[in-house]
Amino acid sequence: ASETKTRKWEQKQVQIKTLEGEFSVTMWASGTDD
Amino acid sequence: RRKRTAEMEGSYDWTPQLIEHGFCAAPVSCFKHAPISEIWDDITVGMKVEVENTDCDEVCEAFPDSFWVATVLRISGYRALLRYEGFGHNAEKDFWVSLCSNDIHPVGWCATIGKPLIPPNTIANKYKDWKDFLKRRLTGARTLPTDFYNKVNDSMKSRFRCGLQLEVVDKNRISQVKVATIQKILGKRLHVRYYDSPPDDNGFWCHEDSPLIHPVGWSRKIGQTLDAYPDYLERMSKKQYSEDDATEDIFIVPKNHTIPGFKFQEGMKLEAIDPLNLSAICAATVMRVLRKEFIMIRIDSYDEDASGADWFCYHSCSPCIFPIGFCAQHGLPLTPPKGYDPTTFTWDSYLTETNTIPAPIHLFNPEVPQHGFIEGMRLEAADLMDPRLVCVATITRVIGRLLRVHFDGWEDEYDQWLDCQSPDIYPVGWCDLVDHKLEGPRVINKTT
Repeated sequence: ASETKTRKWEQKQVQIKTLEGEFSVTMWASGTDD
Repeated sequence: RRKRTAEMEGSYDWTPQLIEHGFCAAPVSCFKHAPISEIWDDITVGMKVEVENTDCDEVCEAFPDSFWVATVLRISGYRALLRYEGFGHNAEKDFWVSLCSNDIHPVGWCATIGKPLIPPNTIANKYKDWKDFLKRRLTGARTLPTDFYNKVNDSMKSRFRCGLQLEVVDKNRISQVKVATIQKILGKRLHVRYYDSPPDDNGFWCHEDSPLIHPVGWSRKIGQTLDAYPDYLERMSKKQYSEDDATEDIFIVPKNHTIPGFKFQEGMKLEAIDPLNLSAICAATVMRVLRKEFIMIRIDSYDEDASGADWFCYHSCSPCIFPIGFCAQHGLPLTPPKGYDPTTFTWDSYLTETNTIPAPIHLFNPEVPQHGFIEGMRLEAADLMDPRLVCVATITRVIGRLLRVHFDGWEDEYDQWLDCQSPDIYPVGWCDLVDHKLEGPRVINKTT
């Protein structure tokens, strides 16, 4: 627990489904621990 | 969706207070022991999430639990104010959720389980094709990490389990520890039962990071008085452990900050939070020096008790003990020794009269963490005089790392001085998150 971890914001492709059809967008999400 | 337990009946709901002008909840990141505290700064206002769409009727018949995208407008503790995407400045359908509940999801979650997003009724006719709108609103925006709920679940897991045996400060004789067994764990708070307690005894509650609990064999190692059954004493003397013994590896070890060659000594005077009245800081005496930097102190204002039953064990790095003059330096009232008048008491004359010396300042923990708490912040706090209760509270004073926690609706005499890293304080929404009952502010019924 005392380890220092750095978290990054990462770009990710996110799939969206609507009644009109599917598409993908690029969003940001907090990423993996270093 | 979580089932509400019977214990949650009557639990206080913060929601009406969250929208009050000036309401300020202490941020989750201030509570290092609280679930997902370490990643809390990754959750921000403006972030997009997928959440159940409750503004629907006919469409919902085809999709019984439809979802839509919402934006986080405000964060208060674990609670967030959300607005469905497409409402613009219309606050009509804004709603509060618990950010760690399974009611909200990262954007993209619905598509992974084949659910289409369905716009709320109020705005359903605003656009012919919602794809373009959502593309514009979501591209480049932030959302929760896909593994968010794994992180929430992992951070809620206790290091302990029911049935483990440990050594716990004896609530009826604070100078000793007593063997106890964990009966229940709720939000990493342990409900323990002393080995010899009668059936009507409610046992004792404390957080798993509490300095009041210790591994088996601790008292023997430290030199603290232990109350245990004969078989336990025999096993400890032979260092024979069972699988139901809570061992050192799952306890918090106090950090040692002492300078080699300098130690507390018996008879030294200091100021200390009264373990039996946490609203008071009192003149105190080091009664015994134990091993591994633990000391037994006695509050000088207590009635005479030659048995030593009222001594209390603090680690020398405890943030609850202070060098003499601490209260005067910060304008706080000091409870003087028994028989002394608080208006005329001075340390100088008391030290002379008792022929004692103050504990040198360099023996005390000088660390003041960057904690982020400020006066007026709201939180949930265990009532340490009845620690099965967690109550709504406000920080009314901050002195370095020391916090004065006031229980809403109660007189100041019930306040508690607590360290900023105390595991007994929690963010707004913690009780709801872990299914612990939250005691609301005391309401006094006024009769006319």
